[in-house]
Amino acid sequence: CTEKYAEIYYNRPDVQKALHANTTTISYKWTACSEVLNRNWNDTDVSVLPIYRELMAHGMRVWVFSGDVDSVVPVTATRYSLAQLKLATKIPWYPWYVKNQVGGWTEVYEGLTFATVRGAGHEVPLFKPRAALQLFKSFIAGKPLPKS
Amino acid sequence: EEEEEADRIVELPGQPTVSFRQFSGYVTVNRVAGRALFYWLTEATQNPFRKPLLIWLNGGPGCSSVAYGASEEIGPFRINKTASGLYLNKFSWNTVANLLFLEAPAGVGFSYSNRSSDLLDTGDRRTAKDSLEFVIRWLERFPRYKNRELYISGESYAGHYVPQLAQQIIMYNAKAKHPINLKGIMVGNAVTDNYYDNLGTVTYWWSHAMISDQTYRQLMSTCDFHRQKESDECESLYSYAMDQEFGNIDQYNIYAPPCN
Repeated sequence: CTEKYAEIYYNRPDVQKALHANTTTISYKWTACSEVLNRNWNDTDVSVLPIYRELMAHGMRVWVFSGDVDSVVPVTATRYSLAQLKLATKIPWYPWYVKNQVGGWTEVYEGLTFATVRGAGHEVPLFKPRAALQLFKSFIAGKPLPKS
Repeated sequence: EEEEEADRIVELPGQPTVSFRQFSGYVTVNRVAGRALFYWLTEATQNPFRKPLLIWLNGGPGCSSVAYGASEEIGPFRINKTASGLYLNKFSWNTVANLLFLEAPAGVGFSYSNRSSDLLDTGDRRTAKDSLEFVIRWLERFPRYKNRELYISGESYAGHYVPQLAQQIIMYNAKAKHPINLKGIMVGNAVTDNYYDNLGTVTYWWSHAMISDQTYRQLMSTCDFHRQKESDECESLYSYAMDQEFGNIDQYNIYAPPCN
């Protein structure tokens, strides 16, 4: 329910002052999600897979992770989508570890790394913060996730 | 430097003492419409001058606010139960990088547009262009980050925002005198491909025993996952699955207690 705390905290005048926020006194309350924008979203790409291909062609590091207990954008959705890229495997599927526990599973493809985070929901760093930090460290270092 | 200092956060209400610096404020991305995006920078705990810069975007669309990434995921602070103050997140990502949270597009969180119609016709395209404009102008305000390694990350609908912004930066770099040093992207539980996302979602629901065989068969035979807007029959099947078969669960974590 942490989102509820945010709805209170970020509408406090003293917090907005400290953040230099709401300086034009927006006519509506601050809220975590804008229903108006969400309901009137004007244009959306049918697929971003073509952009992945373009980024990889430019040598960008592309990592995709998935908390495997999320049912909104679940791990099966991500795996079906990534399978369309038909990437060659560089490092075959293996369990990755954080603090002697399986943090999830991963496969390193040519140009893209896919990793699951075991037991994490949609907001991976909220549900598995330690594993998420390890994921980020490996991403920034450009190294495969730890094998032990 | 004045602009930067004007954005310096002295201390947030109820914040524990910290060693890293923070900045927040607005960057105008469209003068004519009066669109400005709100950002919050929490610098790295050690050697901020040497650490990379990470731009974090949340999803929605319409939910890329500081309520998520900054306040309950990767940011250095968590909001306490009474919203009276903050406590430290010991697994914050600002031990590894300087974190730049962006509320995008205008209309989300503190980001605003003086042209109210903007809230009714914003989409992927404007969001990507405004976010690129933000990055260019933000780097003017914080020139020490101009050549820093830049990464972009996010989750959910930011599965669109993140690669689209990266693509905009690559196009900008092709013509720019001072290219932006973008190194990579990382996305989580990311909206990626309409057809395969929908197919994978229904498959997950069935394989995790959240829906019946009958509902699974009907979804697979009635819905055309290629379509942006599903048919009424398909929509009502989705509603039936969620309302009648899921039960009172948190769809964002099917094994966690729901937030009632």
